Order: sequence, then C-alpha cells, then structure tokens
Amino acid sequence: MLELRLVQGGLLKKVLESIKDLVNDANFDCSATGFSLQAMDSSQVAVVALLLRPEGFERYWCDRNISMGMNLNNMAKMLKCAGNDDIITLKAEDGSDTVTFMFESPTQDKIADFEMKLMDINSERLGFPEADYHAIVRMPSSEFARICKDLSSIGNTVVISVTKEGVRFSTRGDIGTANVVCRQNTAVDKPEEATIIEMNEPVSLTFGLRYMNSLTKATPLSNTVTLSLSSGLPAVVEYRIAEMGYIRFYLAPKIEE
Amino acid sequence: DPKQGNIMSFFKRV
Repeated sequence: MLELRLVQGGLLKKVLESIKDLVNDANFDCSATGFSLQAMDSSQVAVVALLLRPEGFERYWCDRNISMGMNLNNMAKMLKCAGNDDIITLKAEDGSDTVTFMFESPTQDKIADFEMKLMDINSERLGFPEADYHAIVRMPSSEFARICKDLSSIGNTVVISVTKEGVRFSTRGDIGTANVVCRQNTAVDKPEEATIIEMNEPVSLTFGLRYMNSLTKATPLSNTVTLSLSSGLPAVVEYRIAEMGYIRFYLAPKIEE
Repeated sequence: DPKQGNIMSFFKRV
C-alpha cells in the first residue's frame, strides 16, 4: 500500500508540466529514498531523473518498493484538475492496477478523487556515474529559458561554451547568427539572481534547441538552474526543488561526424 | 552539421 500526501500539491502539477512533452510513459518508483522517476524521451536524446524525498511529504507511506507505470499526458490531465494550492494525496493499494489522486482545497471545503489506470512499462534504467565536470554554471532559470527561446527563433542548435570570459550561447540560422554571453555576477540583491561559473577547463558543446527549450518547461520549479558540462558528454541541466529534491535532465550533445 | 548523439550510448544500463 502507498499513500503520499503532498501539501504543496502545485509542485507535482509543475513537475508533470515540465516533463509531459518530453516523455510519454514512465515508471514512478516509490521507496525509502523517495518518490522518483527515470525516463527517456522517445528519440533517445534526453533522460529525465526526478527525486522528491520523503521529508518533503506530510505523509510518506509505502510499505514496500512500488513501481507505477503511468502515461504522463493522462497524469497531467488529472493533475490539471487540482488547484495550485490544493493538497494532493497519491494512493495505491497492493496489486492494484490503478492509482488515486485526491485533491483537497486548502480550506478543506472541496475534496475530489481521480482514479487513473496504471500501465506496464518496460523501461531500462541507466546509471549516472559521478563526474568531474569541466564547467558548472549556475544562473537564474528564467534567464536561461529566455536565452533558449530567443536563440530558437534564429537557429536550431545552440553551442554552449564556457571560457574565462563567461558562458556563451551561440546559434546560427538562415537569417543570421546570435551570441549571448553571460558573465559571472555575484553582486546581486538576492542569491538566486547570481550567475556563478566554475570552470576547471574550457568546454564547448552543441545541443538541439528543441530539446533545450523542452527542458526549460521546468523553470517554474526553481529560481535557478545548474548546467554541468564536459566535452563529449551529456549536459546535466538541474532544477532543484526546494527542500525536496530535484529534476535533472541529461541531454546528449550533437557530435561532429 | 554535427549529428545528434544518443543518450543511451553515454551511460550504462543498471
């Protein structure tokens, strides 16, 4: 049996909105580690890894490890019916082929339950080794989303380069070229407005802007985003979910043939 | 143009 009560139900709504366009079906795993998911997009370019730790739930009960296969579009449809301030509880009985989402309004004057069919999903799990990245950039998530959106109106790919100068986002297309350079900036009013660049060695990687734009749907989950980059390796784009966990996207680079 | 890499080629299955 599983019962997870999340007071900040809006968080789960935002999580679904951030991944439903990238991934169709996924197994949500519930264990002592937390409520987690690892899934790949259909074109095998990106993997999303989500972790919501037990401490973030008002009630976190699962008496054994449970894996629940869900269609993310259908799950998003159901969660759209919850208010942003609602408390969301997930419930599943042992051996059941359904999961129930219960939505409670903050004043407890409206309670709804939605039952969704589960599905069997054969998914391969990937192991992500700890890596020493050539460069790690932390910047405001809204700024990163803005840059990806702006560049995608010019070109299809973005070259992300980190040098002593800062982090450069470049694209080229039929109408011309675009370059945006963000320099380290810690002289800000709030820590989440800072741009912090840790560079062990210069790095330059190329990514499809379609995918980068898709990842930025997670922007509402966090004020900051962290890009971890190493030559020839997938980028890790991480949005921390305050006091609960994270959503990480591993995005394969484009490689010179 | 560079070719899109496959994410499966970078990580081991566990």
